[in-house]
Amino acid sequence: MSDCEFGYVQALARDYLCHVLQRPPPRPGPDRVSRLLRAVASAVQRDAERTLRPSLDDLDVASVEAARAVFQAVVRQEFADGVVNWGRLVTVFALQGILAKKLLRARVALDPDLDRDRDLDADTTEEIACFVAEFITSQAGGWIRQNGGWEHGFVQKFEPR
Amino acid sequence: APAEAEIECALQLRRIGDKLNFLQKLLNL
Repeated sequence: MSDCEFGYVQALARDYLCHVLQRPPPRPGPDRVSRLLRAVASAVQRDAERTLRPSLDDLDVASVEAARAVFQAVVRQEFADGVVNWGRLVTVFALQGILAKKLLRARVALDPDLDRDRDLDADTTEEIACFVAEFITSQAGGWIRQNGGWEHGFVQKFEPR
Repeated sequence: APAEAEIECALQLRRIGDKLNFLQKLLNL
């Protein structure tokens, strides 16, 4: 599978969600791109959660449909100037992680009997990974291909020397 | 139309992404 295709990006999104939700790593374990994306996007997510706290508190993410609507509104606006770069693509994964955590918290708040550490169900995480991959491949697939793909362009840019 | 909070998030993420991209570019020089 090409590293610019929907399935590849969906697998990256799925792996990052597993990392954010502290699920056991998939088998086989994450590859080099996934490991690097976990590290970089986690750092960005921590920074964004702190910087964006007032705005994030105003976002209502009580369902996967609401998460999709917020995601699409935010990324469309973020990329509205037509610029794509690896840094902005990393923020898309960080946003995915932020919305997944907000959705999990909203579900726990709605049902206090739920364990606070309860995971999102598999269908929900799959839907999230799907709409993230749809955005990235449709809006940035060409740019990613022209810039070396995930396995060369992204790794070359972010792997520590 | 996106709500104010969504616009603010988008602009902040754009800033964070561009800054990250710039810093990595410097590191790779």
